[in-house]
Amino acid sequence: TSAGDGQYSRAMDWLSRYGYLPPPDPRTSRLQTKEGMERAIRVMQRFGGVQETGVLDGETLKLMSTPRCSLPDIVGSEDMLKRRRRRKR
Amino acid sequence: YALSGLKWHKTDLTWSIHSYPSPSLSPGLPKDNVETILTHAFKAWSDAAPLRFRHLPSDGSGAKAGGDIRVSFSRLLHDDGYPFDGKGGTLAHAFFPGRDEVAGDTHFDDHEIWSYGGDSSSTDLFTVAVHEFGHALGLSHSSTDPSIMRPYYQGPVKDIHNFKLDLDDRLAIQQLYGVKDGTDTGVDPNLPRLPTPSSPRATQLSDPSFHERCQGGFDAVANIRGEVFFFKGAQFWRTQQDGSLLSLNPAQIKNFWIGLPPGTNKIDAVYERRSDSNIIFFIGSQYWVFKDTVAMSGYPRPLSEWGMRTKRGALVDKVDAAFTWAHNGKTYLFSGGEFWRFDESRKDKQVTRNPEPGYPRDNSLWAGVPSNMDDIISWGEGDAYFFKDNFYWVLKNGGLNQDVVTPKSIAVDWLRCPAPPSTSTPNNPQIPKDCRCDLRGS
Repeated sequence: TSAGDGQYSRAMDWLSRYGYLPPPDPRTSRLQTKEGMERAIRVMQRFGGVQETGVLDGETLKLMSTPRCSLPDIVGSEDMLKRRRRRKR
Repeated sequence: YALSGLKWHKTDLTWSIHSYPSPSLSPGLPKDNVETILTHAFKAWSDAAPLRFRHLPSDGSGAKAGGDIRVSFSRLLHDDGYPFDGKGGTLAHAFFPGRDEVAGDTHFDDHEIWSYGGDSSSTDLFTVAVHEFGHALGLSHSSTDPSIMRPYYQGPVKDIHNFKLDLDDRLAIQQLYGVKDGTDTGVDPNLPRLPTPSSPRATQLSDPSFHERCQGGFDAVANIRGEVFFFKGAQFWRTQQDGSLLSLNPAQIKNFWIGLPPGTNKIDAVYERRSDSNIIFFIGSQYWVFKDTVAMSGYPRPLSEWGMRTKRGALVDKVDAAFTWAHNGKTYLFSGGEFWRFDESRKDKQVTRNPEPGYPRDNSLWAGVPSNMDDIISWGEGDAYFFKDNFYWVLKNGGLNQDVVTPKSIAVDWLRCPAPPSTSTPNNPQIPKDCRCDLRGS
């Protein structure tokens, strides 16, 4: 795997973790479309106050590596319930 | 601002502390200070809305105090679906109000170096606590700047005694709990004064690896998979892509890089090969190729295979520094004041490994940087970083002949060491390669 692919994969994980992409579903192994990823990056960029480019540019990667709160930025009630169920299991 | 849709249906709230920051990592924060800092953080919210916060102290029996908002310092997996991730990354989280057992729980990552008014090598507890208590009261992340509810850590707020929430945050909390009238601060008016912020220097000196890490003089420095490794003796430190140090304590080379000879206590140079992402180690007159963290079979092999001959025709028996320059994708090896350039994109690289014609050349061609560097990496936007003793010099992308290259401190900028009280750079000589000043004086 090239470094570029690794970076893309880490970014996808980051975007899922903070609510910009739907969380991965192990039953369907849903793949993210290029458009979906770009849309998520744009929302993340708008939320974070950096230029909206839709691509993983240096400023975006820097923001993704900035220390932060672990709660998602886009919170769905479904997400919170899932996490609580996971904890109980 | 954004609201979670959840709130407390009361305005008198209680809170308690279940655990404290680990004294070894956050020595500047005794328990009393933690309590005072958290009390001030609650006060920020009760100054803006009609809320009252009452601290439930431990009864001394070891029994855990309860309350609506329970604060703890935890590491990694801590059974709430939001594992922490070691130093950096995620710092803390809190659960929104409600009847759920975790509602109001506020957790701080105990792998962080928590401080009160510390420098950039630590994380300000007050700033993060105000943010997390915002969640515990029902606020979500805000995209507004300024807002304490922005998800990213922005550094410490200036003065915690006079801290006031910004408009966005005041409107958010008032939307949930109403507008405050009167002067009741909602917390004990006789709050103890916090001492002068702890000196970051004192904090760092308590760290046992401080001297080794902050003295500089690294055997080798390498950019591997976007992280910078600083090798010294039998150990190494690792700085992540965001500039944070993975740990203040060094890791043992033998425990991480599997396949080097037992007793390895000095590595001359290391670099990651661009064509296949393998990692090349040079020790004395031999070299090893690693796939990830394990040496490939058939190594070590003799350095003579690289075909490096000095201008006098002698075979090179040791490499001082090695790096691949992002500017042109070529690999450079340095030894004894000379350097050779290699094109490793050639498909026959495994068979013949010869320098490009016209080499060696003198290190002095890299104007403005020391000619006998410890090691070099490509970093940032393709810039070349030269490391020597406890300083580094940056040649901007493609630049070879920059007139003035100001040295900066490795210890301060890369390894979370405190800035020295006086100047941190050597006297800036006109010809830095002739510098004879005490580079380790920092």
